[in-house]
Amino acid sequence: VSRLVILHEEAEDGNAMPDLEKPVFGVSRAVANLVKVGRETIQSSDDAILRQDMPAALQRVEMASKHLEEASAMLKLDPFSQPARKKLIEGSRGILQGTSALLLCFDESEVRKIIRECKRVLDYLAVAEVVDTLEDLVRFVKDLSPCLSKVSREVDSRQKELTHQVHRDILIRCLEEVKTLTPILICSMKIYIQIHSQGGKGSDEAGVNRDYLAQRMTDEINEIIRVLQLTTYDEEEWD
Amino acid sequence: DSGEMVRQARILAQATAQLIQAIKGEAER
Repeated sequence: VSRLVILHEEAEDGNAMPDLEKPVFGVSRAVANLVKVGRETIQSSDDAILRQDMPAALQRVEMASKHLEEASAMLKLDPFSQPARKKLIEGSRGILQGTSALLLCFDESEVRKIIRECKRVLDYLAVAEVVDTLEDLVRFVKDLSPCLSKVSREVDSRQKELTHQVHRDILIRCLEEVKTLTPILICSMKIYIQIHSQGGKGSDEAGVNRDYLAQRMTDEINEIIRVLQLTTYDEEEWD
Repeated sequence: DSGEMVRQARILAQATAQLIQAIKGEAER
């Protein structure tokens, strides 16, 4: 866009603009397809923020496309038209900024989805300290496992998409920690239950150990949530 | 489909690049 602005200023010397009908048509068609997919995304999403923010970005892209069509029509009549050149720059800028806003809105929604799963894991971890029978432990593992697998899968595919190396590394490290700690936590819960049910000594220590492990996992998940959000802001700055 | 939006945005970016190229090509001539 900045290059276009320079070209526009240079064009004050009176060069004729070419017929842009074909490339503008290409942009209009691509915009129509993007808007269609965008509307479908809004319809099918249960994310209130996305439903609120995305229509404005779609509108921006659509409006920009109209500007380009108008500019193209004006230039056909007068290849030296200054208002047409202005519209051309406005339109190009609108397409790029609108698309960027659209993708950002979508990306933030994807991050919120992962965070929602992370919070489910946090909810389960908070229950660890009240599990005092083997039956409850089996239930706990049954509930936690699919949720944890989902978080692991989603965070892993997210880190692969990131260009920010430091954030990638933190996510990878946290995920590894969570994977390592999970069986240790379950083992500590089992030990606590066994000691507790026998009324034996060491029940308190076993409980402290279990809580320590649950807390460490909680910290790692919270760090994942923090870094997932950081990434979004960084990309916004980058835009 | 979450990938579809990114795919369509990419197609639009290509179309926009072609448009800019067309404008640039002429203006630089």
